[in-house]
Amino acid sequence: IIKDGPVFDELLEELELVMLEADMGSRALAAVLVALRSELIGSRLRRGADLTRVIEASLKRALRSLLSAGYWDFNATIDQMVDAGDTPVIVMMVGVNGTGKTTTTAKIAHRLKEEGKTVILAAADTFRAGAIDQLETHAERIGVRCVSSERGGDSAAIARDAVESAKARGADVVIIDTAGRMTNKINLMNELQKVHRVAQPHLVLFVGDALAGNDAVEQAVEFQRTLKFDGAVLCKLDTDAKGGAALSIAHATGRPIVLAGVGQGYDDLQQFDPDWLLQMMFE
Amino acid sequence: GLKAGIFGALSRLKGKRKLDEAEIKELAKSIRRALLEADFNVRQSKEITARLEERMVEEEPLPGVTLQTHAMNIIYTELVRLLGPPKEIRPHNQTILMVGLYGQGKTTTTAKLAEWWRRRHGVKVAVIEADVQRPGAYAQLQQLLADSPVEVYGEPENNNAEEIVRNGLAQVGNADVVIVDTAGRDRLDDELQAELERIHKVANATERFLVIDAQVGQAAGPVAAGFHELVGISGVIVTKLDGTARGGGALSAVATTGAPIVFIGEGEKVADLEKFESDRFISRLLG
Ligand SMILES: Nc1nc2c(ncn2[C@@H]2O[C@H](COP(=O)(O)OP(=O)(O)OP(=O)(O)O)[C@@H](O)[C@H]2O)c(=O)[nH]1
Ligand SMILES: Nc1nc2c(ncn2[C@@H]2O[C@H](COP(=O)(O)OP(=O)(O)OP(=O)(O)O)[C@@H](O)[C@H]2O)c(=O)[nH]1
Ligand SMILES: [Mg+2]
Ligand SMILES: [Mg+2]
Repeated sequence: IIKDGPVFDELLEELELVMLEADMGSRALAAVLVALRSELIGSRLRRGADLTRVIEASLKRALRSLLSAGYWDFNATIDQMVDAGDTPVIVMMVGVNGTGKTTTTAKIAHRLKEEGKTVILAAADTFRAGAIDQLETHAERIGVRCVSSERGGDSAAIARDAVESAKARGADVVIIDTAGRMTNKINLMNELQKVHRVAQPHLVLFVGDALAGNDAVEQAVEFQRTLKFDGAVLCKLDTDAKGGAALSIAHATGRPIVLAGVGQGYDDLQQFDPDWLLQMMFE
Repeated sequence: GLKAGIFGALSRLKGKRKLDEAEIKELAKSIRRALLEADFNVRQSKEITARLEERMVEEEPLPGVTLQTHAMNIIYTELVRLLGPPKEIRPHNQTILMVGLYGQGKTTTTAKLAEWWRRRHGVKVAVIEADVQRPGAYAQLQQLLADSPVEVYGEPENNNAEEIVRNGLAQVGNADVVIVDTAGRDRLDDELQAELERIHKVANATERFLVIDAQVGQAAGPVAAGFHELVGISGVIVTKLDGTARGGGALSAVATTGAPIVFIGEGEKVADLEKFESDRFISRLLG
């Protein structure tokens, strides 16, 4: 029988450290460990079984179920919507500054185009220096249309124009790239809500940075509260980041990570795989 | 926040005049947990609490000072010690190299620094856009400094970063301060590492600043170590402190490089740059 005590505590603490060093948020981790304790304490330990292995296996199971909760297949979902004639499918990208929204917009557009879909991009970041140039260059390289205006234009108007243009042309998908913004800036979050009301997207994707520590939770919770997103994209998983932010975001919002950004190239977008992330974290 | 975590740990000291060894160990453990939750790395958390333990044993609280306040003061002074003494940059005969991970705020901060020195010191500043990876990088820097007399050098059609730096220095190298903006990179990308080595050789930078986002977590230490190994980081700039992130991870960058934080970014506009002040940073970190 697995007993509560200093031996169990120490093993749990070692695993806790591994998870914290992999950027899993403290609140999510605490919740998982509390559940782990109640699962294991008082349960039978098979003859010859190694307690460390048992605890680790249990932890991985708990983390995998956390990452798989509510999971949906991005590509399959777009396909279903297009096949059902519910076009143009409108996807909206949101997140704080510099996480990878614009690059992910281009990657998704490239992937969908390769599958034979017509995609239109909305350069709805009308604020930041070089933002329109950046997306327009991507659009040119991938070979998709980009709806944009002068810098300083109304973000919601661009989104609406792109949707109108898509309807007129019978395009399959519209992807709206929005400006990065801090969640504590009320006016910017209000602006985003306006873009959302005007564009009425089928899917909202929260784009997070795998390099983020505990702030990933703050960001995700606030975007979930003000906008409700359907899934998250975690970018820069090809860096020194261990990706623990995926667990914190899933735990805090109940929304799944659906896509992974693994580089700066158009092909560096993968369907998110919980086992792949867990392997990376436990290495 | 961190303050709540530390105060929570210290609340058990209420009414106590002296702690025994076991109590000091317990306190250190809960402070360590609070630091980790604020994105400090494991090694740093251990070092800070080791110092806390030593000083709780060696030092007596001053008369009239509670044990709680005494412990808080120790933590505060250890954080100040970690941050190190401030560094003044004289804006003359300087070539500044800006490096860092993807999307940290290097390009925006390049523009901010240029205006900071131009406005406050009336010196001639030029910037060189040596990012050949990101579409629209030159347009971004150009637009940021559209209303400024700062000279913006770039070759948007050239994909050789080292050549751009060489050509740029030949053209604007006579400025009092030249700032070279580079592409975001991670040490795991060999090609980008090699590119930075070449840029570094040509630039002959007098200062090499690591630009790091306040939201970065445990990766800050290894990332900073990588850049330090490549170019020798002489200063750290923490950006996006106007958001919800506190910059705890950035402290690992300071510890790994031994370089002080020189500026902080508090917004997207060119004017949103502040000189680093340790007590402001720490009180924000504590929340
Ligand atoms: N290595 C790597 N870099 C990435 C990834 N995703 C984005 N980037 C890089 O991160 C930087 C920022 O990406 P952007 O797409 O401009 O980010 P953003 O969220 O649109 O930024 P703002 O609009 O300014 O808020 C760029 O240099 C990208 O190339 C990724 O998955 N891996
Ligand atoms: N709120 C806020 N946003 C910032 C700050 N500094 C930079 N940003 C934003 O962060 C995003 C990324 O900034 P960039 O200057 O493009 O970052 P970068 O490091 O040059 O990115 P790459 O060149 O792609 O690696 C942009 O949206 C900037 O406006 C800051 O201090 N506060
Ligand atoms: Mg963008
Ligand atoms: Mg840049």
